[in-house]
Amino acid sequence: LREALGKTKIVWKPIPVGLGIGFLGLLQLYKVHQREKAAAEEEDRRSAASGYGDKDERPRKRKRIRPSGPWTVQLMSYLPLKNISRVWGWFNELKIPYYLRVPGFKLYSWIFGVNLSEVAEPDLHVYPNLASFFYRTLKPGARPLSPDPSALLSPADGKVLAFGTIEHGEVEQIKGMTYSLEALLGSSSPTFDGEPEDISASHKQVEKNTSLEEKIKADEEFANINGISYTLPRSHDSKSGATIVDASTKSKSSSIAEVRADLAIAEGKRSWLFFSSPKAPTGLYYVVIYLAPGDYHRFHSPVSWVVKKRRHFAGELYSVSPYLQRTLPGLFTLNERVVLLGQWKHGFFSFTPVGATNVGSIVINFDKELRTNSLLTDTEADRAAEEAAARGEPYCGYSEAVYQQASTVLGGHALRRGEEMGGFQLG
Amino acid sequence: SSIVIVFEAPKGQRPTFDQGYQGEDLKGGWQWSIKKGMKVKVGEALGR
Repeated sequence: LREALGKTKIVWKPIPVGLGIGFLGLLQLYKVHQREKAAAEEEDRRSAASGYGDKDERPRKRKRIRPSGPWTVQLMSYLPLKNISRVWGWFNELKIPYYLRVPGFKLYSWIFGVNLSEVAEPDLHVYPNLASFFYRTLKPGARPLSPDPSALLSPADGKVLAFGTIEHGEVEQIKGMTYSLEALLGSSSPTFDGEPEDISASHKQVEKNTSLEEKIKADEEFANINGISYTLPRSHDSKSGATIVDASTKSKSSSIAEVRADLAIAEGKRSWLFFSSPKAPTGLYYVVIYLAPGDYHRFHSPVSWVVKKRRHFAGELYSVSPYLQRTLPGLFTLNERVVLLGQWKHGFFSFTPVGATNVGSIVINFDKELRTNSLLTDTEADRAAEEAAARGEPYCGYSEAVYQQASTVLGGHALRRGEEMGGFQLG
Repeated sequence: SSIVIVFEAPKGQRPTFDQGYQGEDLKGGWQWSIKKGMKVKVGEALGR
């Protein structure tokens, strides 16, 4: 043995990269599992404290979505997509060695068709990892806005998958496959008013029969008198169950001015109230834009509008590739998404970024409270489902927040056309 | 990832016979300027 040990030549070899990545992936999965276990234990304690002593007596957790479809879709529904997405996000945040950054990003750009000449940062070494490169900004002026003031602008770089009118409350995903507007946006979307519950009847009365300027003035007076409801950073609307939040970033004064002007122009043509103008009959329209992996992944406001509510559907994280959109009916109503509801000059306006397995995190610049693809929101959704079950009510499937700002009298967060709203981040 | 925009817009009005209606489509309503499968970039007009 001594002879063998002494005479055997020791050869050092690097561990294969794949093995290293696999090990780190497993380690991350283990950590996620441990966190989930801890969260479940915390939930057990909380439920026990709330009177559900016996585990069997407790309402069951939110059921995982099991969509119908071909075997590939069935198989996919059994994959831990959210965990995969989180591991993918973590992996993409690992620092890439300095000298590998430029060739790595160039290879990525070549594969996915990224135009490097329009990237704001010419030195690719600045991006420490793929996640930061993926969320890159563009040079000023790289995306000129259409000069037509009446145009609906494209919010992102991508491909138009579908567009058209909404008939009988149904949106067509791909020819022959439809889903209801209510399933996509949540219930009662066209009739919301975005106001906290404690608005007085007189204030409502003022709103009904006045011009925009009078309404703004009334809003200002109302805000002065009832400042608490506008200035509290976080409160709860007991009627709708919505959380009232201050938009984290205040609307720019130019945005407020532009939205005000836009609404004032429309005011001459139609009533402020929804679906109430006899002169201009309106319809509901939709457009779906698909962002490929190489596309610029920040999104911008398509029009000047006021965002009043945010609804976060925890959902799942299926891929939203055109193949899956063809094969999985109602894909957008299954996936995690953030529905922003508001108003523009013609009435109702909604903007819905839909997450996918690789780009699980949706960021809204003016909403720092929003957490998507997070264990915390999953737990909150489970809790909400439990509470709804305990009350004997169906779970609505989303958490809601109402945007209020002390300085904004438009009743929400004003966005100018072309203004950056947020984006999609890896994992 | 995908973005779905749902919005309300004018349907347009059919001119009355008094205004010289000759069987044409609705006037002044929402008009798309895109096609299915078309590539678009931030800021391009999708409709007006």
